[in-house]
Amino acid sequence: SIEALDMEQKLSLTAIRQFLKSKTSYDVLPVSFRLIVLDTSLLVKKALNVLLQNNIVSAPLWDAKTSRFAGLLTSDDFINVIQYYFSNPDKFDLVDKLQLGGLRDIERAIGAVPLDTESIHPSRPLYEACVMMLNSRSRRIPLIDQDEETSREIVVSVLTQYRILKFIALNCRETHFLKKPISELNIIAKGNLRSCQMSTPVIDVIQLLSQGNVSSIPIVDDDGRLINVYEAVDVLGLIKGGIYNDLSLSVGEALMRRSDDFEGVYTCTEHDKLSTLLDTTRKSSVHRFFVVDQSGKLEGVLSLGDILRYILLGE
Amino acid sequence: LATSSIKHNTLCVASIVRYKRKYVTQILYAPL
Amino acid sequence: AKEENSTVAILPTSLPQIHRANLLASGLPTAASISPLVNKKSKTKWHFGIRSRSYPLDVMGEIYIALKNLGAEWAKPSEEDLWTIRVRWKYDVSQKNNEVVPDLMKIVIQLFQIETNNYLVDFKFDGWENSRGIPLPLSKITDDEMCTFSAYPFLHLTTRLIMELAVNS
Repeated sequence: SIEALDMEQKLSLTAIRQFLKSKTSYDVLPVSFRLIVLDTSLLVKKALNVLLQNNIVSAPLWDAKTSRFAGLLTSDDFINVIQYYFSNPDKFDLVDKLQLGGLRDIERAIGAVPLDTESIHPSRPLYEACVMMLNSRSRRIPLIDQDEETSREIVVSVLTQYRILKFIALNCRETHFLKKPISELNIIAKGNLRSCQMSTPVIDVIQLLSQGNVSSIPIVDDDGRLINVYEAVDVLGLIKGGIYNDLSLSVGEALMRRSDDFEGVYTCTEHDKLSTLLDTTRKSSVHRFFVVDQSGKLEGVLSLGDILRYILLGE
Repeated sequence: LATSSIKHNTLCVASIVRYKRKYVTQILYAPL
Repeated sequence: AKEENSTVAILPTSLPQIHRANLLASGLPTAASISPLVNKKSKTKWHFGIRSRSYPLDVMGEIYIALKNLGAEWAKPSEEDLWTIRVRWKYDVSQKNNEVVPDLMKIVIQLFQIETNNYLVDFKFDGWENSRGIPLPLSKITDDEMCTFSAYPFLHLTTRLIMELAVNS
């Protein structure tokens, strides 16, 4: 019955929150893992090679002069560089020789909102990191400890929304009882969704990403049916391919750069349940869910942040 | 210390460190 | 149990191969010239330390010259062990409210022979001292938690030494 479903949903959320309060961020870390860190004196274009070579889209920065953590390199930084170059095409040399330590200047030059450098100690409750995550623009939370002898910072790891949801899906059997349709949870982003068409210039799509502080822009056809998505991380491929002559491309052409191991865009309908979506997160590296109707028409988007927010604060 | 061949004028060094009961391979990329 | 009536799916037109085929079919002139990014997952090949085929004494000489150029100091090697260098390297960072932070890193550099004409220079972190000779506060936390060790200063100094060796050679 509706009441039973409701009650089950509430009890499951309570149990999952209890679980998140009983664990620490340290518990999410695998027994053995690697962490790639970039020295701030590295050139941006070299750092891009390192990210692509290691199949990662973000990395912590380390400033050897201060021997301290210097924030995170994310796709937002590359979007800033593209926007800066688009506004200053004569500054090719500066962009080509730009070091990671210079990205903050680029941010200021284009008036971009600086990324937060919030971090948390690995021994703090995981619930705290989750709440901090909700307010983080970078959608990542670095785990920072201190070297016991020298009090210097240690970047232990970086938590992402995906890793947290996957940890919940793997360890909380209560996720199977989240059976209410997502249409009833009021968590789908609908209404004035920023979207574009296949022929839209990629630079306009990048502006949409930046202005909307979103990490993806759906691509629809003339009938509003979803046909693809341009993601912030696709910008790395654009730069790698030599952005300087690709900014005139349409977003459809820019997507030709996507490597063949791209898993595809996940869709769902508003009849789906969180139990199913979390199960999908457990099995696949999903970035978000686009909500479509029976005919494939775009209705809304459900980001990992929306799901995490509901789990922490919903109902 | 573990090192990898210098590529694109970028040096990559690493060391495996025990962090409490887990093992982190800390990898640093720096310009040559 | 299999999730009943799930409608989660992967959008077929978003798969790179299908997207490419659709775009080429639409006859866009530039589409054919844009190749997908080959995300070659070139597995990083790791080595211990750095290898050398030079004559052992030459290798040691190069290392001493590099250390000298970088301002590091070293203990006088003992006669019986010419192939180990005990280095002390000042790594000063602007510390907050002049807390006593150790600023002298100790590294042991040792030459190993792998096989004839094939040597390995190994770098090992060997703790901290501070240049003002103030004794370090004893580690106040249990041994298990002791391992909050940041490798980055060690990694940074070794990259500088490797660069110096690479540039000199």
